[in-house]
Amino acid sequence: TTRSWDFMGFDEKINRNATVESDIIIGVIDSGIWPESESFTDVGFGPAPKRWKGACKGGKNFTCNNKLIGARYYTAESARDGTGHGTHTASTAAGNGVKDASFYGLAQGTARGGVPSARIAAYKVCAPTCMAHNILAAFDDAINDGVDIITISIGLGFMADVYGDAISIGAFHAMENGILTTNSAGNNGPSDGTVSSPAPWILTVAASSIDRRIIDKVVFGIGTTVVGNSVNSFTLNGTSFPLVHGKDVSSNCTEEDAGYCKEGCLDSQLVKGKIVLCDRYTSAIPEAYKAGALGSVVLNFYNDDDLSLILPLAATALHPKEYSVMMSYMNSTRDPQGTILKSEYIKDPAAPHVAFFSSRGPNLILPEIIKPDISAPGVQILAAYSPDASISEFEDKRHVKYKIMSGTSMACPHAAGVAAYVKSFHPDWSPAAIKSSLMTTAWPMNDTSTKSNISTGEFAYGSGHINPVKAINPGLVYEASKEDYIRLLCMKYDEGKVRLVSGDNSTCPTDKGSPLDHNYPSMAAKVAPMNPFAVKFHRRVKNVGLANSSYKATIFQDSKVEIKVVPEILSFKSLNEEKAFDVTVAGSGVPFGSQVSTQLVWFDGSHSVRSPIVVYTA
Amino acid sequence: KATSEDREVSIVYLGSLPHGVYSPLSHHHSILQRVIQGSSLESLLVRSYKRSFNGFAAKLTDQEREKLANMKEVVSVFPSRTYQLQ
Repeated sequence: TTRSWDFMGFDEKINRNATVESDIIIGVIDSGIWPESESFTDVGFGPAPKRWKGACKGGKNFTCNNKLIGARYYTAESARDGTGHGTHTASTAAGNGVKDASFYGLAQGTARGGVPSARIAAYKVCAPTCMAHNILAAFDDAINDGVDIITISIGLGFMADVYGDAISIGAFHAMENGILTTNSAGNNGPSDGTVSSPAPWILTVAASSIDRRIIDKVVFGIGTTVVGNSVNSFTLNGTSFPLVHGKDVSSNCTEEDAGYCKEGCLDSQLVKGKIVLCDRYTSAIPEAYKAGALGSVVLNFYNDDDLSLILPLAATALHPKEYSVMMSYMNSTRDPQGTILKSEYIKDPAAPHVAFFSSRGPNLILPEIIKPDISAPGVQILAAYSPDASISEFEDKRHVKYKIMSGTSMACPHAAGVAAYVKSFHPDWSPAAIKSSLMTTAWPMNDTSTKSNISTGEFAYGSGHINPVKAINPGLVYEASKEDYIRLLCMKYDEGKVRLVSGDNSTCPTDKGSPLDHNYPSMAAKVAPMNPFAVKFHRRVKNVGLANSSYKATIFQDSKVEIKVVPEILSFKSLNEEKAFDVTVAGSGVPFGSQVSTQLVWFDGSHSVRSPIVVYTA
Repeated sequence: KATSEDREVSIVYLGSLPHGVYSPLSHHHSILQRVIQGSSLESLLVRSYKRSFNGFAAKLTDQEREKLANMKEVVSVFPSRTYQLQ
């Protein structure tokens, strides 16, 4: 957060509605919180908002304050965060501004949340695993306690039906109480259909990069330098050390296993004081660390720049090309020497791009709803951390108050912070209106920096990159009420069950309609491969910009489809007035497993209201 | 009689809380009572959701889950799966 907010133009001087912002409560369902963190001190905060009905039941030695106004736990012995994850996400959404935060001098700056004046209520459900029945209990409490936004950076590794997923169920009841839930899309990318948050009432968040990229260099031979990915806080003072390959420092493994530095393969005597090269990432680092190597260089087989772990020794991961350069050097000299430099940061002009690991659509449960909805910073984010927690997964003995982490977990609270920021300007807006404002004002993203052969486009980044500055003034919003969602559920589920969910006697209409007509801020249709198709989306928008305004539709045509918008001009006479329109998309010959993307933009001269349109085949 | 090994924490989702006078806990007990055999109710009920929506979590066998899923007043029954921090 020392760079992510500034990267989006959301700097410290941005216009804020501070009084209203301090009335907003963000519910963080996660691994708990570290209450003593500087990010959660309550200097300058008054008492909790009057409507707050929650409690501070954080357990032994856990104290709340006027910033951290509530805490509950459903697992372990207290709401104290033992893993650091919940502290990181809470501080990203609503942490105080803390100057000179860094991770061993890396990513130094002011760490801050999206809404630093807002309050936080922590609900601990993970320690470290998270059970569905505890997640539901946290939603049950958070909704009743009176939070305004819920952020939950937790997910199943797959997409479950909305009635079989604790987050979908909890978020539905949050929505009917006026609370928007933001949820991480998942880290199972880049394969198709891996996004694990299908419900249209949730804002599902993909992870994207920012323009600050942390890299590290390996220098070997007579000054050959290659660039790797890791967060390396160790310095070897530029001194060169012997380089060895795993297969040459093992006494009890096959050559292949030793090359991978598999568990138990490295001989401590042979690696001491040396930098060991390993042909694999996962098992190699703990083995090199355990064996007492001075450092390690491992192969990043996936060419993935976004996989940038904190490691317990001087270490980095090289792409196959760079790794083979280094191996060639190793094989060409009798006494190979090299060093790993401490991480540094470089400016990435290609940012933002969707993280390699970020889960992709399409939505396997509701194919007409594009998921993820939006992208937000989720790569190499510095935020508060639990000083009790280990800083890496490798029995690292170091402890820090601020740490760099990557994941859709880090993206999700950025979106929650922006949602809260929008709410601070429009306290009476519905969850759908807030969600729409985030989606239709998002920066367009493209595929140029994504790699070939992986899912790209809207199924990677949703409507685009979150844009907090524009989000407070979207011009038009796509509203959706509880009744709209119920109508959508009617199209898929038994009426008796839908009635139980809605809690009233709302019945499903005889003509159930089409999910294509659900008033969503993006549009998707799944069609048969190679066949002609014609799909129609019915939408309505509400004027929240200027009372007297006229919007003209612009379509960014794709040669493969023909799109018509009727009417092409929407004229409003007053605020909150609603107008309906239809979008017809016709074409043919979409090959199996591909998509055609275009976009509809409503423009009134100052507001640009953008919706992606995706036609895809299974 | 089912042993504890046969049981898995499952969520029984009942939808919204009914309007008017309603005692969620006794309703949850009564639903559970209808399907369990020979076990104490208290030892099986894990959580009751009663503040913002309606449902409960209980340790159930496959057979009990199936019976519950067929009840008119039940929206869904599903195992309490493990979620991951992301």
